[in-house]
Amino acid sequence: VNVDLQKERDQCTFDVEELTNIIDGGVEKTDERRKRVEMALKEQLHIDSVPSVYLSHKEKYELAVKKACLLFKMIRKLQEEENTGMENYRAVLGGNLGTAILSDGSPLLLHYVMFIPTVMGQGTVEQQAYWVGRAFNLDIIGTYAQTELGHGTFIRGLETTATYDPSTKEFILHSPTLTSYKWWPGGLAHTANYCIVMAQLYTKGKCHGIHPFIVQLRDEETHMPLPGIKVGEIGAKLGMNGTNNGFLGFDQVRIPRDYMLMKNSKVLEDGTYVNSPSSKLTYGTMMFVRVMLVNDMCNYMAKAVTIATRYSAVRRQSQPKPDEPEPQILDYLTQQHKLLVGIASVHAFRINANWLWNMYNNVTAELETGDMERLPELHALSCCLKALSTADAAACVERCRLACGGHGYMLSSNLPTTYGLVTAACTYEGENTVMLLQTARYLVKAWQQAASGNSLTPTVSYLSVVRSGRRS
Amino acid sequence: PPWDNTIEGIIAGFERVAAGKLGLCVAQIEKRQKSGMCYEDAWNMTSVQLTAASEAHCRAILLATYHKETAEQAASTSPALRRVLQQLVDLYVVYWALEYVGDLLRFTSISERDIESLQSWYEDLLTQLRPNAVGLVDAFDIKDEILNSALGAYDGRAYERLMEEAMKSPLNAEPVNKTFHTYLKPLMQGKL
Repeated sequence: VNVDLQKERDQCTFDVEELTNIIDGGVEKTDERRKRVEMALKEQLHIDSVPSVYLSHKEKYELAVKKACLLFKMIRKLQEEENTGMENYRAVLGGNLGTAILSDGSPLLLHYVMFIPTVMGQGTVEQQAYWVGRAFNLDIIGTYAQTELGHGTFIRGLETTATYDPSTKEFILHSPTLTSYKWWPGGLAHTANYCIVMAQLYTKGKCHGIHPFIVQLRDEETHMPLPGIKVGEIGAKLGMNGTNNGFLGFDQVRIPRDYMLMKNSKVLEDGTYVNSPSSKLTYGTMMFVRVMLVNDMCNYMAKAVTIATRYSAVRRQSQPKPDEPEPQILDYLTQQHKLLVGIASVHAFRINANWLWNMYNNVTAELETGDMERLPELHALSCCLKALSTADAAACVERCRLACGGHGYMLSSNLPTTYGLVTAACTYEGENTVMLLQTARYLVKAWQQAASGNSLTPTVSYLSVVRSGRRS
Repeated sequence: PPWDNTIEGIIAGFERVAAGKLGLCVAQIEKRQKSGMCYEDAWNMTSVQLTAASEAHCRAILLATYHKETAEQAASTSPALRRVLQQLVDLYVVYWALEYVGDLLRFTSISERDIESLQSWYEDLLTQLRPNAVGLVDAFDIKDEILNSALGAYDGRAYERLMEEAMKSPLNAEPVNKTFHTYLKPLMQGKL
């Protein structure tokens, strides 16, 4: 071990293991995580004969698929041995471990973080029984397509149509324009054979807004696109080039009636539309992913500050005092300013991510009983925390890169790749400005409620108190 | 209310900033509507301020939650770790107070002297945390194989690893690249 780094470790004033346990959520959780990591590393999936940065775009995808499949095999083994739940999938695929093995992202990630959760959250019990089992076993590979070439977050503007035909009891999926093509979903291009598609539902000549439908894209044996399905890859991006993002168009594609996810709204056999208790329920998957995102950002920031801090202990530069050796760059206050705020940010967002996760679970439990009172508050919070965590994480990783000088610019520092992954999150699942405006809409309503003397939900209750200040 | 230069005071200050910004947005929207603008246009014209209000609200929640939950968490930790966790909270809150100093001046009664004191507090915290910087990142417990960085490995052999990684470049597989014969040599000899 480098002498300077060892000296740093010797002078530490607290028990590092104690803090690790707190970060993980307990001694058992640390053990579980370490076991998982050890198992993954034993498979040697992280070792490449040629570093993937030197591969072509096509080769990167092919390697990503190979690794994602081997990773799945490993998780399946882990599940069989420990019989643990969904968290293994998330921890291995979405966390630091996943990006260590699949540095440019996984083409199977959306299968786990969006396809399965959406079926679980928006499918009927029968639909869940049929689809979730197949998806968990990877008998099918799914993804989730909402964004279109012409529209992103504004989901009312989506153009893909699903028109119910009562004579055959089928929906007809159609892309009426080029701008209605689905655009972006990970795994959509050449990996998934099924997809949840958000489309404008038409029945009995009336539009009922967007609803989720499961659509088969490719033959389960040959993997060839089915008739009427136009599918492909959207091309190289700033980062995440292993995630196989795709486009998707429909030419009058017919699917059975029960392929519409009907936990909330329903279409009966005769085409009668039964409304959902709240249109907001459709946003469930997006909220879930945003909550997960906050946690992911902590992992990326932790990685970046670990790299930059250790390097700052090793690196010596300049000679501020004559006849004295070059100091460690960690001794410069400007360097501490760059790094220590990053370390604090990891803890701040980790704690907020846990807090938001608990709130998400409470609110979704309340939804099961028909109580939707706190849904708008959760939506507003998940939006703004997604925006701030991704923006702060991108700034933190970039600051860490700068803290490493020219060496931070090397791909071998892993800071540029990490930046590519983090900055992507500023855009996906709702671009950050749009997210902040969604929160603003809720805040303005809360302000008006406070003005009318109504009580406010906990996270905005301070508005009532402060409102009586000088500006009112 | 008078400015309170404590962590709790700063968090209350952030709430005041968020509420102040939001109040101004609502007032702006109403003013624009009164001047004949429709609500949607008034909203659009105010949207830059609205995103700032939203961000301030989120900052207030972030800081308050971090402060509150850490206090609860730290209660069951060793005194040495508790001190460091508290220093991190203080650093984070004071850092953001300094980042938002313009807004705090606008919406709270913070004075220039308070800001100077915050700046010194921040610099002291950096110095206090400095000896534990490496310990703090070691606690994230990210294995080298996962960190995947020549600069950040646990053993600190940054320069050796940078060189090892450089040697993996396909260009280093041969001493002379074929472009020398195809382009560089003919160019230098005026035969291209």
